[in-house]
Amino acid sequence: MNVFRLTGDMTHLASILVLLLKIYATKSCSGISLKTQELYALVFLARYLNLFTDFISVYNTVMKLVFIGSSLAIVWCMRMHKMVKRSYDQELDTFRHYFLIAGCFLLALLVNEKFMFPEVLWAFSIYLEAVSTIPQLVLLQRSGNVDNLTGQYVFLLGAYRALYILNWIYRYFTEPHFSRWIACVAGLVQTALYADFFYYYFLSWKNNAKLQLPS
Amino acid sequence: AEEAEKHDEL
Repeated sequence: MNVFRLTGDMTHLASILVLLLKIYATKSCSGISLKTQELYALVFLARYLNLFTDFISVYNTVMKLVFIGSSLAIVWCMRMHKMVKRSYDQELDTFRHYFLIAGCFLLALLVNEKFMFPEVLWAFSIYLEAVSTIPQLVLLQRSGNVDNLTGQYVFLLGAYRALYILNWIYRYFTEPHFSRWIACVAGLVQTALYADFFYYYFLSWKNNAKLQLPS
Repeated sequence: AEEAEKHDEL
């Protein structure tokens, strides 16, 4: 464990807490893409299959349970909770995410570290996470103005993977046989997708103005 | 056999 990865995990946890705060405090999920939440739930389920088979550390197990539990709770809330689901931007959240799932699974069958079921699913979860934010970014562009908590949620979600890239660079130089090129390349794509969001987020912070994404 | 890369990251 290194400082980049720990801050990355804490940033990821913070993004989930901000999202839970927004949904719980405002009883609204306006501006949040249900499709991105469903993709993230799938990412965690596919990636953490080894939850009960490989014990790595208490921290690792606890965080996996938190990520799986919170992502399923958010999807449940947005689909079932009568107050919350009323505020869901159904007509704006129309990105066909099933294509993302199919494409990532096909890619995982072709490009993986070992052609074994757990490894293919792991690669699938890495590729899917890289593109899972697309429905959310599309929704933000369509919905124009973004409330603060939603903006902070998306910012933290993007920042965590950028910190993971620093972690991979650090591990590459400090560990002899470290090679996570699948996660690195996917992580770079994932972070690059946030580039324009980061730019407008920075502008809104610098000018102390409302976060506006050009539609 | 080469141990499958243990995925120790979240």
